Amino acid sequence: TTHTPSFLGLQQGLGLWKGSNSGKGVIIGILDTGISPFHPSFSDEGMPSPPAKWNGICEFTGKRTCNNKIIGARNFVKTKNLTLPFDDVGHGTHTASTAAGRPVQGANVYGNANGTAVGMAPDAHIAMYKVCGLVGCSESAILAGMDTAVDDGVDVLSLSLGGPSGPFFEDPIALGAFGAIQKGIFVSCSAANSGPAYSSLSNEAPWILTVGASSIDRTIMATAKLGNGKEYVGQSVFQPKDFAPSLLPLVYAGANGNNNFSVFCAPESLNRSDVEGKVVLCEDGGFVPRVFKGKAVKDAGGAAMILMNSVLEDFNPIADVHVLPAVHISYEAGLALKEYINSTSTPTATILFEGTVIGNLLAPQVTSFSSRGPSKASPGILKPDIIGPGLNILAAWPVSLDNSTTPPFNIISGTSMSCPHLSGIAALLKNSHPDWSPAAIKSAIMTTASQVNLGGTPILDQRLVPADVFATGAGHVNPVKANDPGLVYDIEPNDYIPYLCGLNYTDREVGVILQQRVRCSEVNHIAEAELNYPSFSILLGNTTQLYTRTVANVGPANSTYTAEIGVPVGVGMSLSPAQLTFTEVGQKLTYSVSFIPFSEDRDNHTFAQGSLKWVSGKYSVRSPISFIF
Amino acid sequence: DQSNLSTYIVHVRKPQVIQSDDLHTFYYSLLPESTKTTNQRIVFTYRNVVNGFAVKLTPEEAKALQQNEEVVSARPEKILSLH
Repeated sequence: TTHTPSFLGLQQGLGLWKGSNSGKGVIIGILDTGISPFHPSFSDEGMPSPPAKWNGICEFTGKRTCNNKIIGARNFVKTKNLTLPFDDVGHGTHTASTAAGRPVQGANVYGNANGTAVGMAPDAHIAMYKVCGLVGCSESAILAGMDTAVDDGVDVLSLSLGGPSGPFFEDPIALGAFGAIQKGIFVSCSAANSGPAYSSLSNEAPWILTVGASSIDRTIMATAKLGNGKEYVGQSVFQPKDFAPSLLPLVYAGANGNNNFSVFCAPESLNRSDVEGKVVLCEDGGFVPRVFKGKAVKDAGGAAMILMNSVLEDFNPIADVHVLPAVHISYEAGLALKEYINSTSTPTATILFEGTVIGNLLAPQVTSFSSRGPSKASPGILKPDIIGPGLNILAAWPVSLDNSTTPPFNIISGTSMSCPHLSGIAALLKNSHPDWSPAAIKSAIMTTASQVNLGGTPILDQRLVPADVFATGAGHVNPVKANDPGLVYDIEPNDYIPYLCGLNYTDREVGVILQQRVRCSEVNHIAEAELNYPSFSILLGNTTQLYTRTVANVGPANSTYTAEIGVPVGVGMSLSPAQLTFTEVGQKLTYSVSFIPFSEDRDNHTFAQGSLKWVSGKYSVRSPISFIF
Repeated sequence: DQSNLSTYIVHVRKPQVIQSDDLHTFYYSLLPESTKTTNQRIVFTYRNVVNGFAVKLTPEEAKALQQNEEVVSARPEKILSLH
């Protein structure tokens, strides 16, 4: 957050921050591990009182209670000792400050990523609902947190947590989110970190904004330098000034370890005699957290660690706060290191630390860990919806990592970090468009998203090949454009009833979600793809499928939009009408789109992607389309 | 035996007319007798996002609870992860 606002086009006193009053008066409810109220990111200097509708309470007592920034704090984690919403993990403090932290100058970790840390909606209020502890987040607490947040009067809910895919009537976040959107509350959730595997998503309900993670154009650069002179660029946050860049013996942990876990540098898996004073090459994976690998190397007397990605993680190193000199490199670089180790009897290496570098034109790039669609719970809805910054994100932390006297921050990665970026952006849109429904805000964010990186080429994934629609969803969030989308696809809560019945849920199951008796036999069932969603997910068989969509004009009163379609090989599309002419603000027009299979041309592909754009002057209202054959 | 207790999420059909203040009493009335002689078993009651409550039960008590016609479902809660 020392860089993500500018990366997203947010500037103090200008543009969207000015137009949305930086989220003033909007309340973001965050379900997480609690919050550190002492952190300057949560100072209330210059903050107004909570809006009159605020109905929440603060459980902090004593020296620090809530203020005009943190206006509510509750604990739903039922343990014997912990009864207050303090953050004993750090995650909640990080996500809360990412969504709505106040500006803090001189924020950095070990001197890196230095700048003014500020949340996406710095003038929004925060309400923390502690529902997670070190062991995770219980469903009963999550429901309690969401139930209370709805009562309290939050405007946006942010959940950087989740479980595996499941039917919506058994998914507490889907249930809580439905109750929230019925009250006009926008819900943003993390897509999960189980990528790059397909169908690995959390939080897939269509009434939720499902957020994947991408990189920013900032790297915390370090380089592995080998005895043969070759250099391989990677990342690390911990860059000790006293580490001399002289060549040291290099050893592959998998070659000398004392058990099968040594290749992953699992705790206590390394022999001191093999690694002492050496640079140790470790492999990522093995269910060992990256920082723990460094600790294992350090505990065994290793001088430094070079951490190579797995084949699936590929070109996607992550900057971590390691406990020893270290660099995280790509899979390909790791293979080169292994080859070098095998090629000589005296392999040597060192690490060169190069600090913070801004300007990577490949950003945004989908992270390897970001979960991918298609959605298992509802394959006819394209998920994730959007990607946003989630790699190497600096934000507030309860305790100092580097024993400095400046306020504590940490750099961590995950869809947990991308979700609050979107929550904060949603808060900005809530301020500038108080009459927009949660679905309209979501539509605005999705249809204005970007499909290209800073270099102007298609957004790549961890393999450095163009990311597919199951990785990016609608694309990378563009907050400034989202504030002025031209058209929106709106959905009222009751519009989900025919959709849910169309999922073949029973009356009882739909009733659990709706909190009312529903007879699907008396409701028009619709196919999932018929929901008025801002994207399409088409399960294409041998017959033509026709769907209708309704768009509302939120741009200039008199405007004419012309359709532009992008069709993959093996699919035809037809649109009626091909032009939409509006004469009023708020006017709604309906169009129909047909997807026509040409099965002979599919080249054995299992899926393809396309797009449908409505274009009028500066406006381009884009819907991504996935085709599953 | 406290170690045999798990937290269950219970969905119910609420009576058409019920005051918020009476919800806890209504949910309590659905619980098997065995749960009423020990410590408070209801963990949370919900009133906005679901019709139901969370309660600590043994598997046998959960089965008994589901005999109530007002109970739509009762299933043990899961632990979700930070992302």
